[in-house]
Amino acid sequence: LPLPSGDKDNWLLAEKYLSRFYGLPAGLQGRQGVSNAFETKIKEMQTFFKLKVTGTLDDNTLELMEQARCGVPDIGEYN
Amino acid sequence: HFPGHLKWQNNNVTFRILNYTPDLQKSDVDRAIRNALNVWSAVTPLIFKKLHKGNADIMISFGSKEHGDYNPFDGPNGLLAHAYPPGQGIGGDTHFDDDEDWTKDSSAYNLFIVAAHELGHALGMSHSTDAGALMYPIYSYTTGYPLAEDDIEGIQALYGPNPNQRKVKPKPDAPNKCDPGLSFDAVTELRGETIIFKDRFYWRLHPQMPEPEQTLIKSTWPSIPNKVDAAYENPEKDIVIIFSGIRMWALNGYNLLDGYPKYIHKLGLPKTIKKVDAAVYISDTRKTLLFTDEDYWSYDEATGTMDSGYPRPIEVDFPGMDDEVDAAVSHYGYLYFFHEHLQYEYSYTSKRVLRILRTNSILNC
Repeated sequence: LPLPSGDKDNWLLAEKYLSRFYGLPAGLQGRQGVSNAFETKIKEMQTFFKLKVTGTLDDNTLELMEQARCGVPDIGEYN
Repeated sequence: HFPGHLKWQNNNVTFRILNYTPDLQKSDVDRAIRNALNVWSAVTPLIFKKLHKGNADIMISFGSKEHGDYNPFDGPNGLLAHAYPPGQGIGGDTHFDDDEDWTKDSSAYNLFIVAAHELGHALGMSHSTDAGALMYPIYSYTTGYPLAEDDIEGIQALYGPNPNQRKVKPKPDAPNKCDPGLSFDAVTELRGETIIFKDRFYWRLHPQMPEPEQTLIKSTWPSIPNKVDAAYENPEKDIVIIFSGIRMWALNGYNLLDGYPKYIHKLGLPKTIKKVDAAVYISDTRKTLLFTDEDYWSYDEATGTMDSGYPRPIEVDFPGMDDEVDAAVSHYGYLYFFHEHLQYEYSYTSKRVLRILRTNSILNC
């Protein structure tokens, strides 16, 4: 089913966040459902910020993604 | 650290400020950058020399969106700045997003704080998972000495200590919720959530969030001190009162109410009382109990006055309790008194301790 637009924005934000700061490979995500890579990277981010590791884009995780921050990645090399 | 523990091979590091943000005086930017570098030179042998032309190790500039390194900024908020680890060329270079409002205070993004963080990267530090560390990736405005123990340990692992190190007082690391010796500063309810204050942090427990969330007090309430002594919720007035020293603040939800802080003596406490250890609202009697040292007081919320006949000794009216209380909260009709690493589940009606648990069992430890 097509995502409601609010979800879609959140989804795009999360995808961009994870690719910028956690090395999520670009372009791999299908729009329907969670790919393994997406889930793995969300778990990495939740572990880093000591959030509950759910592997899903829960409210807490999304709220943190929206906070002002430094542009250097949290994990992985900075090329 | 970055993979490969990238660092400058020479302790004399040069920097150059290529351009300036229109948000601040040139001298303010110079000072902010110099103070940010001094944060790191104070605890390492590093010496920073300013160049006014040519290529420096650390080239500092302000730019917006795509600004020359194919690593674009994103307009206001979001990404604030970035920096590159030590190395030739772009290595060490530090860029600030000029779509942000840069300030010298807490009214917008404080340039000194962001610069100190980014220059940490330029010296070889990567991000910390400690919410109280300068190298934590999320911006928060803090006052006082900016480095935490975690930051100092990290930079000295790369460069060693400053041989002439002036005594610095680093911020303690964030408390570990499962430390068996953990004690609390204050506990209160807040619209169905439980807020637990410890040092500069608070944990937020939400019924649907089994994992407590740790946050800096000042990132939510910049004007409240870094240390909270006591807190209680009056659900009927929908306010939470937070005590620190001889002052108290009022929250409605997460918002600070105008007209605060007020002195705790406005409640009717004598001037000799300098600190409230714990506070809890008893909904049956509409009284708030305030604990100070070995005594407690009873404040009538309806009349706004302290009941006569107080203080009374805690030990006398709460049999089974230690004589001092760090924090108190009311849950499901029971009182929970916290003292050091233990918490006492107390029945206010039958006047006795029902169970003794570890303080941090409330944090799923």
